[in-house]
Amino acid sequence: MIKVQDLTKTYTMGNTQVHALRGVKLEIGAGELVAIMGPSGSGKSTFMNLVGCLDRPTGGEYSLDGVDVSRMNDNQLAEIRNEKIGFVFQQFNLLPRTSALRQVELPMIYSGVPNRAERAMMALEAVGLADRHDHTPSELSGGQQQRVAIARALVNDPRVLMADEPTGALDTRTGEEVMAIFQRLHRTGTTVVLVTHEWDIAQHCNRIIRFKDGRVVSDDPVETP
Amino acid sequence: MIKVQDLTKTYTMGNTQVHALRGVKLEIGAGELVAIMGPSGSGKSTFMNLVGCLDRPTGGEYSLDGVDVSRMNDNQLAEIRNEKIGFVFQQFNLLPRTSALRQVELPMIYSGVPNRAERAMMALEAVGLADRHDHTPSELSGGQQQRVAIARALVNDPRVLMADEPTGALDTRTGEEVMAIFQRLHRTGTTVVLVTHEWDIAQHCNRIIRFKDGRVVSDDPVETP
Ligand SMILES: Nc1ncnc2c1ncn2[C@@H]1O[C@H](COP(=O)(O)OP(=O)(O)OP(=O)(O)O)[C@@H](O)[C@H]1O
Ligand SMILES: Nc1ncnc2c1ncn2[C@@H]1O[C@H](COP(=O)(O)OP(=O)(O)OP(=O)(O)O)[C@@H](O)[C@H]1O
Ligand SMILES: [Mg+2]
Ligand SMILES: [Mg+2]
Repeated sequence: MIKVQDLTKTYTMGNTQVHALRGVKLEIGAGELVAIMGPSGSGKSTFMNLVGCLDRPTGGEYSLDGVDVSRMNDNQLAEIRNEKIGFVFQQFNLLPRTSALRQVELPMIYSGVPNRAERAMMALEAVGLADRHDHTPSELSGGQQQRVAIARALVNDPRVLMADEPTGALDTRTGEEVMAIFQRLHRTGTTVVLVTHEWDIAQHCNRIIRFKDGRVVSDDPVETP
Repeated sequence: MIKVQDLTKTYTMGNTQVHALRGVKLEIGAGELVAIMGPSGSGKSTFMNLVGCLDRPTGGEYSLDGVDVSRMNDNQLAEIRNEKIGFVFQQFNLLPRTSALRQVELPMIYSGVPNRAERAMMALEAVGLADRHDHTPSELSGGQQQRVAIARALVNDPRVLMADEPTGALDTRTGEEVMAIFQRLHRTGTTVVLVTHEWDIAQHCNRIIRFKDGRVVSDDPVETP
């Protein structure tokens, strides 16, 4: 499903260069549930943005579901993203002054899905927020905003769900409820890639890939207890 | 240092009311290191915003360092906030397009402290970000932004440090480094109140206050191992 070879991302600021990813090679098969871990600043979000078709690599190859996306232009990236990927951002990226229901409806407007309001309400119910559907982000707690972002990423039944620290703002029990949703998706064939700092969350996955200084330093299966 | 009695906060949205805090009574003494825990949406950030003098209660009493702040106007609240409190926001609240160094300098401009750039650099060094001092928020990882927000809260030597989930975006090791800073402050007499979802972080504190549905449901000392 996801195949990268020598994936590189260098940010240029004035006359300094930041090597956020230094040649990453890995493959993630359809239906896997993978945890990405590593220290702050090690390149995890950079990797997620490239694989999520939100940004373009400086070098290397990336093919998603057999299609080479490394050299696509912005329109083509946007199309493949809306069609195949659900993305939960580390900072949620909700639209200000927009109700929770509307946030979750938006991806379905782009893809022309019918019964948006009903499906959006079901997604909000799945994350425990049906009674906050009319709240805008400033009227929601941090963890509630995160769950709206999760509902929005799920609502279009994506082939690949990419979640950058989806439980960071959640208490243990709410975090477990979100992981139960991701595991259910994984069992129905969705490929799930999530970044986490929490070992307990990583144990719900079947594989842990660790980043350090822009490189993959380990890639191991999770032993089921 | 912090004394609240029957503290209440009700948000009114159109014709519905959200009772975020339903009469909280507690006292935190000078120099304590307190963890606030509880489920997503239970009222922790609302409590922190009131005690941090960022918002006004709907009802109840609050005195900070012996001064009644419950009925102060916005200017008086801003003054006492800049003088006594360092606040780390759950969503960081950094200024866009502003370098890390400048973010940390800003509180010192308001309070008229000299040698701002030097002191700001030392605060960034303390959180491991001296080499990112010229990066704006969009050029920093999530955990790096969080650490800039921590440096900014510390730089003015506040009497009370209020941190709303200060390690949420950090890996375990970086989170431990931040807790070491908070413990050092606590030992020199700063009162530290932090919200966390992580049990390991709460164990660094000497007291855990738990919230549920807008109320305090438990308030216990941490047994030192
Ligand atoms: N401005 C607002 N208007 C209406 N409701 C609000 C507003 N701000 C917060 N709320 C509601 O008040 C409740 C408490 O919110 P608060 O942010 O204090 O929770 P929290 O304990 O910090 O949660 P989290 O752990 O998810 O950050 C939530 O249910 C939220 O929806
Ligand atoms: N737009 C940018 N310009 C310059 N440097 C950047 C930019 N975005 C990220 N960086 C740098 O690239 C490195 C990797 O950032 P990235 O966001 O991928 O880290 P991360 O592993 O997600 O960290 P965290 O766990 O803190 O979220 C960081 O050191 C960061 O400062
Ligand atoms: Mg990140
Ligand atoms: Mg909160």
